[in-house]
Amino acid sequence: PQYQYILKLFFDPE
Amino acid sequence: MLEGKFEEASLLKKIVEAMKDCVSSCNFNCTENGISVQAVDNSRVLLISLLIEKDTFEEYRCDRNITLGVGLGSLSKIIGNGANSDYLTISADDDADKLNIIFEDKVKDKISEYNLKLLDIDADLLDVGPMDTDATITLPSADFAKICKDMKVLSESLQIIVTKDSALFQSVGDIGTGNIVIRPKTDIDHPEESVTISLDKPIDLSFGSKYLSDIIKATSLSQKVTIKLTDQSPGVFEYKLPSGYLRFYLAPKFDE
Repeated sequence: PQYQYILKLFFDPE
Repeated sequence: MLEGKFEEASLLKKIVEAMKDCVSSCNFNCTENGISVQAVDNSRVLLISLLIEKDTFEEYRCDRNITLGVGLGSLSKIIGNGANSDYLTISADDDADKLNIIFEDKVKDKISEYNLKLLDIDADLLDVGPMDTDATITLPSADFAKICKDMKVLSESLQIIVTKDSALFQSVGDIGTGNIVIRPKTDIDHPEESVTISLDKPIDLSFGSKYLSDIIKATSLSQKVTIKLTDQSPGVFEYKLPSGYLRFYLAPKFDE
């Protein structure tokens, strides 16, 4: 199955 | 004091229509260079970045940086009252609690004035810096909208696979599968129909169809859309304004 990344993982790694 | 006059109300109408189903409210950040917005949808998957540069306006002044918290549904209702061809002027005093909206009919001697109550929006911003791009596709925005709509009937995901000479849009669902391939094409007589693909690295990414449905609401803003894709990174979908842009950053899906 596929899961959805959220943007925070890419733009705000802290 | 902020004052911005649009040559045609239709431009702001299209911008608001493209944004209001993703985000219910957002801050309009006004500076001497123009107006910008960054807003993220409730599920934190889709980010909107809007820049309306000063040159977009017939007349523009902003004496001091101000932030206007706007409910997009409410703004949409009010600007829906003006005709597309009207002049539309938005203005606000420094520290204002309302946005003044004036329509001027270009033929009749008619001026309509509205006030929109502003909101206090506490939004946390994401640090979206310049991104590397592995593949860039530019195609007619209407074609991209149709691809997204057609593929959505099959699956809640749309897979985009880009190779040197083609972009493949693929959906695999319970009822069946769909594939649409586009290739680069130069149309000298109708440049807006051209398709370009530039590639540094092959791409295979999946995106949620429901978010793509929101993105393609911007189709009327520009005849072309530019899609920038990078391996395991958000896709960027850009609709150019006469001076500025409306960009969507969409987080990809990943396999277990």
